[in-house]
Amino acid sequence: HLYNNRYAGDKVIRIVPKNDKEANELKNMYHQLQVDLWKPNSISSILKDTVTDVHTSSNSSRTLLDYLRKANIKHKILVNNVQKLLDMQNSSRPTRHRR
Amino acid sequence: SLSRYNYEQYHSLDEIVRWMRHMNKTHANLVSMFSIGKSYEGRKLLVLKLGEKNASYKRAVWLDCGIHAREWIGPAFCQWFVKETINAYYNEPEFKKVLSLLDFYVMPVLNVDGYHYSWNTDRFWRKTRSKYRFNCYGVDANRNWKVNWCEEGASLNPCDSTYCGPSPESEPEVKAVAKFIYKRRKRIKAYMSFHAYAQMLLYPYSYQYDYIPNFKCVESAANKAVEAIRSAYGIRYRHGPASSTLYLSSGSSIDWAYNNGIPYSYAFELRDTGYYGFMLPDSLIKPTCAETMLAVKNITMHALKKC
Repeated sequence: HLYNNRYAGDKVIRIVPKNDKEANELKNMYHQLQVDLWKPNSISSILKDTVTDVHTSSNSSRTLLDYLRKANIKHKILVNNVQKLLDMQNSSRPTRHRR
Repeated sequence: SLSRYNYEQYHSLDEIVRWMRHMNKTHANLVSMFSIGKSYEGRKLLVLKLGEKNASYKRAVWLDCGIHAREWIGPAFCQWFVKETINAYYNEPEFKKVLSLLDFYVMPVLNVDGYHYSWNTDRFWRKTRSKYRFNCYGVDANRNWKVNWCEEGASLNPCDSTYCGPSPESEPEVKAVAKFIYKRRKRIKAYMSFHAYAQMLLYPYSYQYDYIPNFKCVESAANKAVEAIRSAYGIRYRHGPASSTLYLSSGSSIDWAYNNGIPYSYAFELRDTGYYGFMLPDSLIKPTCAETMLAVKNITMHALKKC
């Protein structure tokens, strides 16, 4: 596994807060979970209707997904397992080019 | 073998440097490689100059890739650009003329320390690898330029991904590029920086919502460039001022370049829009680079004309 399998179970989730309340709650959640924010670059840029893409660890994604379901916040899992995707992309290369 | 270098694959920093040396050696009539300084961790900051070597005063275009470490499609494009430009010199008479009139300065990896770290340790690292007084590493190299430094959209917290640094141009990489471009600011007619991901073509300002003085010219060139992108594979790019099209951010390279007299200053946010995000697969390198090449050619031609 690439990167010593550190991304096993990590997810990338897309969330678009539909009002200010959701946006603020999401910002708090991101701060607490210390997510890797892919979009936008900064938590402070998140407002109502901002497309947010977050990369979260396996544990944090469980917490985040639980929260999103309970709060009825629409979300989409863009990448279900980051490690799997990275390894798959590597294995699709010719053997001599694999990392 | 470097003569069969695979441009449809991502490469390590060492491989990119070897490739640059190879291009310098095998296309000496068109390519010259030089260092503009050293990174925080002591790596050379390498630039390729592409253009016919003649004694005349030549205008120039600057391209940099890899400001943010995890945006690997950027360096992949810079390498593609070099390859295509050399091919075009020999196969397209119009482009041969362009290379007699102007030079391209191409910096395939600006944030060399970050790219190396992303390749080997943390795939999603973004910043440089500098460390000052605090416990966290790295500065956002696109918040570190001396233009409304550390205002909106940047952070003074060293642990944040948009940390602006302890001072403007604190990062040796940013300082080196700024010094190089500033010295040649009268010759350089276009500045282009390649990032991912959003499928956007952005121009100043990033730090405020006001329009730039030559908005019509810059907007017109951007409009034609995104049409050129779409003509290749039908991929739609949005375009506009960075502040309103993306979000406010201060200390960015495009604002700095523009404020220092470079009339056409753009940031490309390449593919995709989130399906793969930073993990754009090898199979999409070719179409992404091919469509972006059309846009860059378009902007270059526009920058050579009066507007």
